[in-house]
Amino acid sequence: MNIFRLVGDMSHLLAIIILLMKMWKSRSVAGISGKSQILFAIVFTTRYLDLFTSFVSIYNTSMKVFFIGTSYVTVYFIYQHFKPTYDSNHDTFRVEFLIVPVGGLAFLVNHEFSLLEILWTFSIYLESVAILPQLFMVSKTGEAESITSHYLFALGSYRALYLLNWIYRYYFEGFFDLIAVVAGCVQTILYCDFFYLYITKVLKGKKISLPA
Amino acid sequence: CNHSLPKDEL
Repeated sequence: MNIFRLVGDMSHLLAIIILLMKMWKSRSVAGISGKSQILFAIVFTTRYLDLFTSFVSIYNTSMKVFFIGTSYVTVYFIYQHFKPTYDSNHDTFRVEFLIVPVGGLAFLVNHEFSLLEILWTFSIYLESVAILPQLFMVSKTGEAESITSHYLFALGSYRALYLLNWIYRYYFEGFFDLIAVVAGCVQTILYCDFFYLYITKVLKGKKISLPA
Repeated sequence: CNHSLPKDEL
């Protein structure tokens, strides 16, 4: 464990807590893409299957349980509990255009042709594009609540910090995982436009208003 | 590159 990965995991944890608090306090899921949240639930489910077969640390296990649990709670909030406030007209990204190519790529490009490894690879590839429905929804509605912007900033920062973690691990531990690094770069690059808007607008008290 | 299971990263 290093500081980059720890801060990254905390940033990821913060993003999920911000999202749940926004939903619970405002009793609304307005502006939140249910499709992205479904993709995140798939990402965690396919990535943490080794939860039951291997033990790395208390931290590792508890974070995996938390991420899986909260991802399903979030999907439940959107499609059941706060369904009336779900803006399905603006959440129209065709996720099958993400899942099918990512599934095919995981099948072809992986470290080892075993079920667990292919599912892990699928999860890594899927996570890199899972935010697209949310970013698409923000561009369609033309704006995002500031709390949603904070959620996205924390979520985007987590993988950017993981990139620093991989640089650190490469130099100090000789650890290198090309699949995770490439997907992490794609994932972080997708946030760049949002990061720019967040830093130039939200931090100055303005709301994000993308050209619709 | 070493990338064995279990993955120690989240």
